[in-house]
Amino acid sequence: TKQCLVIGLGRFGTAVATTLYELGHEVVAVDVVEDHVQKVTNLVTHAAILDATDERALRSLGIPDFDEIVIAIGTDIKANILTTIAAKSLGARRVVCKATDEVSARVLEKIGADEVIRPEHDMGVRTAQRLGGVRRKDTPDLGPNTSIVEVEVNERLRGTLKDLNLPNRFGVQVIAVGRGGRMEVAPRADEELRPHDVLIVVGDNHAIEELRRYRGD
Amino acid sequence: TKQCLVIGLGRFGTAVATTLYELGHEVVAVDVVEDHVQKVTNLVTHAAILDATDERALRSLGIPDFDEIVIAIGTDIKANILTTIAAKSLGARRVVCKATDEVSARVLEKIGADEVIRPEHDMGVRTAQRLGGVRRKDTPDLGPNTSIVEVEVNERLRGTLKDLNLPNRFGVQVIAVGRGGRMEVAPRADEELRPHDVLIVVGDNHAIEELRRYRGD
Ligand SMILES: Nc1ncnc2c1ncn2[C@@H]1O[C@H](COP(=O)(O)OP(=O)(O)OP(=O)(O)O)[C@@H](O)[C@H]1O
Ligand SMILES: Nc1ncnc2c1ncn2[C@@H]1O[C@H](COP(=O)(O)OP(=O)(O)OP(=O)(O)O)[C@@H](O)[C@H]1O
Repeated sequence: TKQCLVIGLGRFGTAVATTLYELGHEVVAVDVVEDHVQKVTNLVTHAAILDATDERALRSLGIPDFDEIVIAIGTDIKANILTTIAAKSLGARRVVCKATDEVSARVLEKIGADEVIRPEHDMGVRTAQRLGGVRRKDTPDLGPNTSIVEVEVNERLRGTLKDLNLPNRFGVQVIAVGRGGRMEVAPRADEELRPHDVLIVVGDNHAIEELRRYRGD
Repeated sequence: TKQCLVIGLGRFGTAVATTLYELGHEVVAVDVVEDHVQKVTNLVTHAAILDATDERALRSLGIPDFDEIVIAIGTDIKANILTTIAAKSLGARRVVCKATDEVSARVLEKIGADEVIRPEHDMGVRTAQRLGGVRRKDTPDLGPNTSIVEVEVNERLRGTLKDLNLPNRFGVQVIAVGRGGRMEVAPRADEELRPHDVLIVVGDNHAIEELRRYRGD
């Protein structure tokens, strides 16, 4: 499980904090408005009132301990920028920032944000892709127990697909093989695999974990 | 290509309208504020200033002609509700609404919205799923020419998978079969298909179009 810090508990920040917690991660959630903190008290590991632009207060949270830091302050772009700079200088490993527009997004990228999300805009693009028939790579729902993942070929996965016999040994099916940026769907069984080829594999989540363990993950 | 109407050109509505247009669809975009309309004039098929709560104005757009109607009015929930009711009563085939909170979302569903999106909240959930390591069904990137889609079994797709022989006839692979809420991955070739089964199919986009056409889409 990951240690996550979420700063700013508007609609976006609250959804990030509570969903990470439901997935079993440790979540610290902070906001400068008491009401916003109250709403999530029982839905995260620890909630606190804190002004993230106060560098001493930020330092007291133990910034380097967090795997992910999400800065979900929107309207007050100055506070978002100050908090991002402070977090990075205190040793934050990964900072994900929310931005309200393209200009703010570019500034946040320049000052070191590892990822910038524009919730309204990004959701608008995804919605249009879905309505407009672009086969976004959101696979049809295979149910909670099944997944499609990438598995990179290493020395444990030598030979041809026929040699490896993944369907019988692990119960997973290879639906495509990626090599050098090109993807071959429904690959031939006698194709010799090479290191760094990427297998696109579908199967039950436990079967996929088995395969990953076998490969040495 | 689809005929789409987007009402309300905030960040979400603008992203929906311009992305649908870039994907090659016909897009009419309207807003009550002239400035918002000006910004998209060259980015959609047709942009107009219009108050969507004015039923006569709405009627003049030819509501039944649109495949998708997106109502992206947020803060003024009354305007959103009035517009949704008016669009449905004028014969709208599909209405997708934006909502700013859960209560509004429930009201919009009750009055007939076919789909309700809460951009900040929904993007927060997706972000947490990605950061939190849930294998969201976002498949690894199979490249722009390959897709994974659902194809519902109808009278054109009778018999067993072996009988249908989809890999040789269309160049697509069936990776799972869904029936009554359950999903069977790596299905047996002699499994007799039934109407309303859902085939999860992977293949080149042209091959998938072929299969859809054969099925009668
Ligand atoms: N310096 C700060 N320290 C901590 N939290 C802050 C600070 N400044 C603002 N916030 C909080 O950040 C949150 C998000 O701010 P924003 O202005 O983006 O609100 P919002 O538009 O309601 O967000 P959303 O669109 O996600 O609902 C608010 O809850 C606000 O109280
Ligand atoms: N009756 C109406 N008819 C047409 N457009 C309307 C009507 N009422 C509001 N709008 C428009 O809807 C758009 C979206 O409204 P909203 O209040 O959600 O703004 P917003 O919060 O900026 O949106 P976003 O979060 O997507 O950026 C605005 O551009 C507004 O002018």
